[in-house]
Amino acid sequence: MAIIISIANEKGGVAKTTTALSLGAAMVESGARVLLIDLDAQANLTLALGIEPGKVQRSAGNILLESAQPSLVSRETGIPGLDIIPANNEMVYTERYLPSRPGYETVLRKALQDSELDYDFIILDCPPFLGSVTMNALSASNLLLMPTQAEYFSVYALRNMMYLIRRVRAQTNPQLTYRLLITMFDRRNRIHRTLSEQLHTTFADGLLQTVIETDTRLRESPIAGLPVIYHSPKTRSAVQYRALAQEIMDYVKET
Amino acid sequence: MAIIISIANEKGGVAKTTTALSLGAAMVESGARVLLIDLDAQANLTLALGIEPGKVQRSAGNILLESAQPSLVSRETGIPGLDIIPANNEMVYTERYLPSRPGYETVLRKALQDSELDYDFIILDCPPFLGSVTMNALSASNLLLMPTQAEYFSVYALRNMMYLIRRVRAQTNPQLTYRLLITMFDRRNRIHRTLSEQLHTTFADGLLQTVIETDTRLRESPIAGLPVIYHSPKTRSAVQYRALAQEIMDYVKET
Ligand SMILES: Nc1ncnc2c1ncn2[C@@H]1O[C@H](COP(=O)(O)OP(=O)(O)OP(=O)(O)O)[C@@H](O)[C@H]1O
Ligand SMILES: Nc1ncnc2c1ncn2[C@@H]1O[C@H](COP(=O)(O)OP(=O)(O)OP(=O)(O)O)[C@@H](O)[C@H]1O
Ligand SMILES: [Mg+2]
Ligand SMILES: [Mg+2]
Repeated sequence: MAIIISIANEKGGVAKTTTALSLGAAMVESGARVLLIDLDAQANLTLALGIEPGKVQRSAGNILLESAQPSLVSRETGIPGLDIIPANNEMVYTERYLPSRPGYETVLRKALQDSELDYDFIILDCPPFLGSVTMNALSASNLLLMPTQAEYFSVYALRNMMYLIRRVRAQTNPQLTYRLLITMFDRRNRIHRTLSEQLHTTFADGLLQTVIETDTRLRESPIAGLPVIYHSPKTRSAVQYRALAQEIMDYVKET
Repeated sequence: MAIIISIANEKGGVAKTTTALSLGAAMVESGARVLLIDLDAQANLTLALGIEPGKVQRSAGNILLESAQPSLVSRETGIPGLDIIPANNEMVYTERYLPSRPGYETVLRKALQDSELDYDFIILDCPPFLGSVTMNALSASNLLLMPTQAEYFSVYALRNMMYLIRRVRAQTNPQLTYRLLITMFDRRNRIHRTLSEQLHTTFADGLLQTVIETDTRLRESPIAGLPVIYHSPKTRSAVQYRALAQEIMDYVKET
């Protein structure tokens, strides 16, 4: 049975998509089989692999609204061992109509359980909105990975995230665990240093050891349609995302 | 009648909230009366003015779902001439239940028309999601201001935004105009320079002359609960947001 990881945060622009892609690719590089699922109407994860969302016929939306089978919607990427269930901009309708399906909160979990998917990890990229789609992702997951910037609005967003975790554990998924990841970190910036210390104090073990620093290669690699570890294998963020993959794989082995 | 400006973009983290706050404050400084409306469940605009969203009883959500009168929900901020209709995290329910109201797309426009609001400008901060709340904002607006980073995912998001503008113009608001604002710009970054040239070519007059550069004071001012032009009056971004206010006020005078 695959380990399912949601990458979610209500705060926008904290590197959710960048983390889903880079983590998935680094896991594949270490020998794992990984399925990425793009749950965001922006379809940035799909785009970052060189797939044009406007040409995507069957998407994650079909699984959520019409019970399409995941193994029939998934497709290969240019990277062996890394598959994707893409998104298109119909996902915004999914957010609106999904709540009218009975038991809508566990549609994705059920879909991922009965399909013939044969992966070690399934990684879900979520939109910056805590609606029914993100709720589905958390209900289906073993682990919630929350990328966060060391900035004021991002840190404040964690309050709503912790509230959502408590709700999901009480309603649909008592086993849900979480980990925080500091992203886009600039060690020369005083606010980043101060708020990251605050996160260490508040979250202790909940905060991953790995920190992803700012790296302009992460702005370039999506343009080339490649994860950063293939586009710029030696750059700082590629090294850090490989370390993240190792830390996550060790963590899930223990739990 | 007030000029209504939406600050919206599906892409997360492009400085929508920072722009709504800084632009509003700069307009007040030049003598205008301004009402800010926080339409995002994250309630970052509310928080950035030192108001605790958890303690907000009456919010923009009450106007949209229960037809509360805007002038009874608005409140003063610490800045004379700048009022706010705050948000709290109930706004996520607004997104879900608003579509069941008949004629839901123009609820906000009607509310802002019949109330006793006496402002020169009303500025709407939108969530990073193109659902019913953002649709309401655009239906009520004279101008859509789209902050955008000069980065790949941000530029791609403009495709969905232009699609939404065409839809709003066809369905509820033929008068809607738009302007693009480049934010968080780093002139030393090659990707930023290349993509900003591409935006100039693609959008021509649709792109504002003013560019907001990266400025760490914009990370500090929300912590103090003050707009940047009051927190660090001489910093680069304060000067740039004042120039933006002038450019916008000139633009609306002409149209
Ligand atoms: N470590 C980093 N250094 C520099 N740029 C980064 C880094 N991580 C991500 N980026 C860039 O920052 C922007 C935001 O990242 P991304 O789109 O992955 O965030 P997101 O949380 O998925 O956003 P959204 O909320 O819109 O889904 C992108 O343009 C991305 O290329
Ligand atoms: N010009 C700038 N220079 C440096 N930091 C900035 C700048 N503008 C905004 N920021 C910071 O970047 C982050 C994102 O900005 P902001 O929250 O305003 O974006 P947003 O589009 O409203 O995000 P969301 O999509 O979550 O609503 C914030 O931490 C903010 O303080
Ligand atoms: Mg994303
Ligand atoms: Mg915002």
